[in-house]
Amino acid sequence: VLDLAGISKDYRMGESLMRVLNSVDLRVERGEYLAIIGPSGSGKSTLMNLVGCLDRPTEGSYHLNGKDVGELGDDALADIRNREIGFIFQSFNLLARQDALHNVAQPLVYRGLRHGKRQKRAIETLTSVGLADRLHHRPNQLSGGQRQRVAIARALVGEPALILADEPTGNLDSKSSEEIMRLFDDLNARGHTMVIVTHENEVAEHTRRIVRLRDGRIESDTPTARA
Amino acid sequence: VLDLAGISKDYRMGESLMRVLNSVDLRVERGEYLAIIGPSGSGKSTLMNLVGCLDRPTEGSYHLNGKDVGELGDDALADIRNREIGFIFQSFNLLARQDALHNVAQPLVYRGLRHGKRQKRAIETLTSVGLADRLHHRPNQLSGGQRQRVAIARALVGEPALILADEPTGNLDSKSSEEIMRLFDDLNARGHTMVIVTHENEVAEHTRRIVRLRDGRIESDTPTARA
Ligand SMILES: Nc1ncnc2c1ncn2[C@@H]1O[C@H](COP(=O)(O)OP(=O)(O)OP(=O)(O)O)[C@@H](O)[C@H]1O
Ligand SMILES: Nc1ncnc2c1ncn2[C@@H]1O[C@H](COP(=O)(O)OP(=O)(O)OP(=O)(O)O)[C@@H](O)[C@H]1O
Ligand SMILES: [Mg+2]
Ligand SMILES: [Mg+2]
Repeated sequence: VLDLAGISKDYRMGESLMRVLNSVDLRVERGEYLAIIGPSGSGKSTLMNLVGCLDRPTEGSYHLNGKDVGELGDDALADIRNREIGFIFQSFNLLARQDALHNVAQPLVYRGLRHGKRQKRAIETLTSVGLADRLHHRPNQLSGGQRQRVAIARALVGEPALILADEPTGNLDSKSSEEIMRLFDDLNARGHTMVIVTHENEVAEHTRRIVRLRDGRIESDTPTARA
Repeated sequence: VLDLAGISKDYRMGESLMRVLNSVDLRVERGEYLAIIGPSGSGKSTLMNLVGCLDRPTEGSYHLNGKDVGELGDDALADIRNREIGFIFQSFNLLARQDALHNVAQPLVYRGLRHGKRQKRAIETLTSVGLADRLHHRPNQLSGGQRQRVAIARALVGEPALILADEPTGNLDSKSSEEIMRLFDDLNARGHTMVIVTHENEVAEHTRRIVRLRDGRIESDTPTARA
């Protein structure tokens, strides 16, 4: 379902060019459960943004469900993002002036659900991450871990086939973390493809395959004990 | 050095009042090394903001170095914040349009250091958190863990007597995390008072006392094995 070949990404810094991803090859089949690990600055979020169609590579090709993403215009790319992918950002990216309920109901607009159905789905998903009593809080009226859980709920509410989570438990205590991992396990058991960037071993241990990045390259790609 | 007595904090939500801290008593002596732990939403960041003079309690008193903080006007409070306290925010709060070097040199302006000295100190501190080669990157040109380390460097650069860290390693891999904890251990060994909110046991194990919050109250306050 994901086929990245020879993917490189450069950023311009003043006069020079910084290569932050270098010749990355990665194939992920439907229904896989993957962790991406590696040091701070090794390129994990950059890779996730490419996989999530939020950015384009400098070199290489990316096929998503057989479609060559490089051939698609911005509108077609936005369409894929909204329908097929749920993205949990490392820095959450919530709408600051809307409450938790509105933030989580938002993706369902693209799916053509009417208002009552959107509200119901959003409330269910917020309840599943423990925020039933925070529906009407705006992001600046929420704790760090609560904002993180709103970001998680927003990515899951439309039950997208591909879920990309960039450090989804960084601001959570171990109990909230375990609840989120149980949600993810359950989604994967029901056929969703899960790719999770994490710094935490406890999270990586839930997956079946670990891809390790270092300095923009894949250093290793191995099954876990659960495979 | 920190004396909180009967501290409560309420927020208004529409018609009702939410009590998020409830009668908190906390005394911290000079040179202590404390962790504050507890579930997401239990009031840790709210408590840190009160201790850091970024917010005022609804009830109770707070004496910092013998001064009654409740008696001080906003200017005096800002003065204390800038000179005596280094604060690492859970969401970093960096200046978006300035590079890492400028962000870290900023607090030294309040200490009356001239430009050359500020640059030198800022470069040293950024080097100590592993960012010597990222001085001229702005926050949106940095990874999540790199932004976190800029926030850490900014809090440490003026070597303030009191360091308050709200989840300082949430976005860091274990190696970067250990480097930061060694920095903190070293600062405490040199007499700085350290208060660290954390969800990670590995971090709490470096401290000598653990205060546990639950639903806005202190549930327990106990020495660690290192005490
Ligand atoms: N817009 C940009 N311009 C220049 N360099 C950038 C830009 N964005 C990211 N970088 C650099 O690219 C590298 C990889 O960043 P990335 O965010 O992918 O790292 P990461 O593996 O997610 O790190 P972390 O674990 O800290 O989140 C970093 O060294 C960063 O400084
Ligand atoms: N401005 C506000 N208005 C209303 N409620 C608020 C406001 N700010 C915070 N809260 C609520 O206060 C509670 C405590 O928030 P706080 O940020 O202190 O939690 P925390 O312990 O730091 O959590 P985390 O571990 O998730 O960072 C939360 O339940 C939050 O929803
Ligand atoms: Mg990242
Ligand atoms: Mg917090």
